Order: sequence, then C-alpha cells, then structure tokens
Amino acid sequence: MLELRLVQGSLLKKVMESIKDLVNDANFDCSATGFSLQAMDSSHVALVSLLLRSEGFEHYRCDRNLSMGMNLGNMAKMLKCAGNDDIVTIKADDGGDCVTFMFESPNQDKIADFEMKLMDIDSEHLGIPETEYEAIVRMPSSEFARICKDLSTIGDTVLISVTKEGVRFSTKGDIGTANIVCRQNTSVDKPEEATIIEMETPVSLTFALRYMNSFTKATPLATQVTVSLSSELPVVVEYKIGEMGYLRFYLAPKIEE
Amino acid sequence: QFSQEKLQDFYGVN
Repeated sequence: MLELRLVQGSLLKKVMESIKDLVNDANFDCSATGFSLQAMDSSHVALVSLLLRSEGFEHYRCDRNLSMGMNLGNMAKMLKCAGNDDIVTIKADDGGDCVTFMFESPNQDKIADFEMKLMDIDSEHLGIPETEYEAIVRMPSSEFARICKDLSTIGDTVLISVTKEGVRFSTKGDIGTANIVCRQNTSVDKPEEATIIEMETPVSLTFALRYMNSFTKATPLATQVTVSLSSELPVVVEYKIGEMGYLRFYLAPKIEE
Repeated sequence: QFSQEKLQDFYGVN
C-alpha cells in the first residue's frame, strides 16, 4: 500500500511540466527515503533525477519498495487537472496495475480522483557517484533560462567557461557569435538574485542548447539554479524543490572531433 | 564539428 499526501500539490504539477517533453516513460520509485525517479531521454545524452523526500509529505505511507512505470505525458495531463492550491495524494496498491491521483481543494469542497494505468518499463539505472565538481555556478534560474533562450537564437551549442572573472556562455552560428559573461554578485539583501561562483579549476565545456532549454522548463520550481561542471564530465543543472528535494538534469558534453 | 557523447560513457549501469 502506497499513500503519499503532498499539501503543495503544485510542486508535482511543475515537476511534470519540466520533464514530460524530455522523457516519455519512466519508473517512479517509492521507498522509505522518498519518491524518486531516474530516467534518460531517448537519445541517452540527458538524464533526469528527481527526489522528493518522505519528510516533505504531510502523510507518507510506503509499506514496501514500489516501482511504478508511468507515461509522463499522461501523468502530466492528469496533474494539469489539479488546481494550483490543491492537495495531491498519490495512491497505489502493492502489485496493482494502476495509480490514483486524488486532488482536494484547500477548503475540501471539491475532491477529484484520476486513475491511471501503470506500465512495465525496462530502464537502465545509471550509478552516478557523488563527485567534487571543478566549478559550481549558482545563479538566478530566470537569468539562466534567458541566456539559454537568447543563445539558441544564434547557435545550437553553448560553450560554458568558468574562470576567476566569472562564467561565460558563448555560441556561434551562421549569422554570428554571442558571448554573455556573468560575474559573481553576492547580493546580500536579495539572495535570490545572487550569482555565486565556486571554482577549483577553470573549466570549459560545450553542450547542446536544445537540452539546456528543455531543462529550463523547471525554472518555476526554484529562484536559483546550480550548474556544476568538471572537465569531461556531464554537467549537472539542479533546481531545488523547496526543502524537500531536487530536480537534477545531467547532460553529456559535446566533444570536438 | 562536435560529437555528442552518451551518458553511459561516463557512468556505470546499476
């Protein structure tokens, strides 16, 4: 028996809107730790990792570990039917072939339940070690989204370079080139507008902007985004989900031939 | 001019 009650149901709506275009089908894993997902996009260059810790739910009952295969597009369609202020409860029976999403309005005057069929999904689970990154950039998520969007009108790839001077986002295309440099800005009175660069070693990596733009669909989840870089490793773009967890995107770098 | 790497080239499969 599984029963997870999330008072801030809008978080789940936002998570689904962020990942449904990147990943079609995925297994949601439920354990005593929390509700999690790890899934790759169809071309196996990007990976989504979601964790919603059990402590973040108002009620969390998971009698035994359960893996539920879901079509994310269909799940997003159902969650779209929940109001932004609704409380969302996810329910499933052990060994059952469906999951129920229950939506309660804040004053309990409307209760809806949507039942969705589960599916069997064969997925490869990657073992991602905890890594010390050479450079970690924390910046406003809206600024990062704006940069990725702007650069994708000029080129297909972005070169992200972190040096002592700041973080540089560069692209080039048929019509010309573009460079955007963000310097460290530790705004004390507005921490959500800060840009903080922690750098052990200068690092420069190239990524496909198409994926970066897809990751920025998670912008409504968090005011800040963390971009972690190490030479010859996938970048990690992380959006914190309040105090309860995170949505991380991993993207393999492009290597010059 | 770039080749796109796959994630499996970096991380092991569990």
